[in-house]
Amino acid sequence: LPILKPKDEL
Amino acid sequence: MNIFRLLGDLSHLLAIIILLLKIWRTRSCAGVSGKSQILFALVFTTRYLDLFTNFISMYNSAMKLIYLVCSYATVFLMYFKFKATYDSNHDTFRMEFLVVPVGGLAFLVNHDFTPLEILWTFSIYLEAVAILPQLFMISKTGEAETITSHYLFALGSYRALYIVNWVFRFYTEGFFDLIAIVAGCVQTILYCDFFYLYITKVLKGKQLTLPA
Repeated sequence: LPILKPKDEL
Repeated sequence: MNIFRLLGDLSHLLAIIILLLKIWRTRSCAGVSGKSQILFALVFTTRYLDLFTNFISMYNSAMKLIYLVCSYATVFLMYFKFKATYDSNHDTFRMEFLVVPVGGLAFLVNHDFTPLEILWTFSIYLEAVAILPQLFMISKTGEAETITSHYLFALGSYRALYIVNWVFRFYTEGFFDLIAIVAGCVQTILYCDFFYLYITKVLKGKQLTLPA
């Protein structure tokens, strides 16, 4: 699974 | 931020506002599934807890707040202010049939086993199926008011635009979030049948009725 990023989508 | 994302967000906002205005202006929530609206309020609540933990942009925070306030306002209008007009006899989908499996799945398949991340994942999975009580209600009554179908069309467009946004982001930034993408595609597929009816009926000026 991809690396965790801040959720910039709504 | 790209144009598809922005149009998707605006389409989502439009859907929420269409529904609120419809209920407010007609003083009635007939034909609207309160179950779907409760599920959407739950989706926003569990997803936007990061309002308190990380700041992305003014746009991001403002939209989150607007979605939250509007979804709670819709639930309030349906279950309190205009409760007498709520069509609960036709809104019989059992919410626990969605919330329980979705909760289990969020525990099993997530990016990181932390409370916020599990809640975020839960909200993504739940959003994918939250419209089912509304679609179920329409299939039970066999029809939807034109304004309700505009609401659903705006909501479905938001999902479709988000898919285009992900394709765009994948090619331009190499960004992808598998959980969001799979759930988003499932959600969009649920609208396909409705899109077909919307284009063949509502856009030709007829009311949305299901074939017998």
